[in-house]
Amino acid sequence: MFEARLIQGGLLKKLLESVKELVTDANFDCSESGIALQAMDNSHVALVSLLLRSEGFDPYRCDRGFSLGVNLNSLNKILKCAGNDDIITLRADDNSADSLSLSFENPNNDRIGEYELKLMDIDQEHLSIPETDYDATIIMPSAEFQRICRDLTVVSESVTIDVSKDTIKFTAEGELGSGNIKLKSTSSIDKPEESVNIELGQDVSLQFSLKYLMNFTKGTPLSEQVILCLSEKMPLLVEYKMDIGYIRYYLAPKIGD
Amino acid sequence: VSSQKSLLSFFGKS
Repeated sequence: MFEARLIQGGLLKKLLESVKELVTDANFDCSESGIALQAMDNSHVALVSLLLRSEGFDPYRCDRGFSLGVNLNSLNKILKCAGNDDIITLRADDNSADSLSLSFENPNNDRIGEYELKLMDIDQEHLSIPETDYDATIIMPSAEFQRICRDLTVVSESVTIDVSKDTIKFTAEGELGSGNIKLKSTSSIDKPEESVNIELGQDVSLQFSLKYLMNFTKGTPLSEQVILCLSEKMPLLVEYKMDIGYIRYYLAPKIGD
Repeated sequence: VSSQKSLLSFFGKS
């Protein structure tokens, strides 16, 4: 028996919006500790990994671990039927369940919507992601990161990210010309969510596809801050933390031959 | 010229 009731149902709606562009089908792996999902995009260039901890639900019940195979587009369509302030409850009987029940209660508890989503068998490759000490970790406003990706898309399909002592620089070069945006590390005691924090072990310079980064920024509504972790010749980690867990995106770099 | 790498060349299957 699996049951998870999320008071802030709107969070689940935002989460689905932030993964559906990248991944079509995925397993929600449910266990005592919470709900996890890991899936790569079709081209094996990007990966999304999300975790919703059991403590974030009220109540949360999961007798034993199992996977719910979901078409994310279909789930997203059903979640659009929930109000932003609704309480969302997910239910499935056991591992052989062929559907996921969803109920949407409004805040006054006088309107309850009930839906069933057919589940599917998904044979998914699971990657083991090593613990990494990154060369550079940047915490910055998520809206700023979104704007930079959007702006540089005008110029090129790729962006080079250079991190040095107190600066992160995003550079794009294309047929029409070039552009770059430099952000200096700042510390705003009054508004820490607006500051740019750079932790640097050694300088890093890496190139990434902007198309994927634009997809990752669908996570912007989930958190005011985004965390970028970079190491030379390693995939980039883009993380949005939530009270209840996180969503992490990994992107393989472009490397010169 | 740089080419897009696959994640599979960094992360192993578990």
